[in-house]
Amino acid sequence: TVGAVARDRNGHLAAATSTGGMTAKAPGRVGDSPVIGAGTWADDETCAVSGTGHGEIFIRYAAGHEIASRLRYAGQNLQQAVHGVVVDVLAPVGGSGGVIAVDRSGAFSLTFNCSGMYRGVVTGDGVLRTAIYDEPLVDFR
Amino acid sequence: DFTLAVHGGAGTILRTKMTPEREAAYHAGLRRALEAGRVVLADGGTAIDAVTAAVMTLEDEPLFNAGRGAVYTSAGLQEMDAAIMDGRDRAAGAIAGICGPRNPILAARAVMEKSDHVFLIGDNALNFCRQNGIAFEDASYFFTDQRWDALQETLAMRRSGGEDHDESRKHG
Repeated sequence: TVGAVARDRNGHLAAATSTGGMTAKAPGRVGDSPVIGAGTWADDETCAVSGTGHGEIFIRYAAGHEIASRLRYAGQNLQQAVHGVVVDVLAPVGGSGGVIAVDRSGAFSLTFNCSGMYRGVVTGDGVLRTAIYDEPLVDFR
Repeated sequence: DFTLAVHGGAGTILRTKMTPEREAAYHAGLRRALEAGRVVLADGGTAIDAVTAAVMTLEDEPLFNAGRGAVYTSAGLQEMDAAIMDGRDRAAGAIAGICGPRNPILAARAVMEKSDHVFLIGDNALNFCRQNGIAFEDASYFFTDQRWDALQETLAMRRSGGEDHDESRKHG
């Protein structure tokens, strides 16, 4: 799976996710990538989310929308909401994977519960930061 | 200011299979996607255009599981899906179960912008893409040795009754 989330200079949010899938999946099987509210979600009032992982679990727990709901109704900040869903909810039921998310303030989270996630982030300083495994982001100018 | 984050999938390849060259290629691929979106945002562009540009770059990259790096089904064919959502008004578009569009995210965006629907699948999704000028590629464009070999290994493992512990195959 690949995905992106963004907050632009006007404070608007967007999310995009493309083509997940496990090797040798059943023909016709659709994962969470194209399911709005599971692998993809964006709402200016809360956050934008793109997920990658065990799609069936991400769908059953409406991962993207659940993160947004924690911001909207539970008063959690982005990192609390993402950690709560990815680590506390999805992982115990076999939902290995991760999400990238950005909220209305521009705060971001790159969180996963497995060995790694190909990930990166850039903000207004223009520094491209990337990582693969459980390691700090590497800066590239 | 602006923020853009990208991912190229979770369940990365095993550390024991990672080489310095391969690791550098993954970082470079991620940086290309970030830069594609950063240029849009730094120029005052919209978040929806930025995520489209970033995901297109990742779809073009065979290293990651997307259009050109799409995994195979057990039938030896590829199926693609994608979704996009605009936080301004919750406009959304998605496609699934198709193979052909060079960039599946553009197909999803076309559904969002040029139809009354949110989700199109199968043959009618393909017809919709053709009617709306989405670029297509032959099946050979989407073939990669890495994905094909992974399919053969996985099918062989299933036949032998073995269990696959490689997260990169489970998550693409």
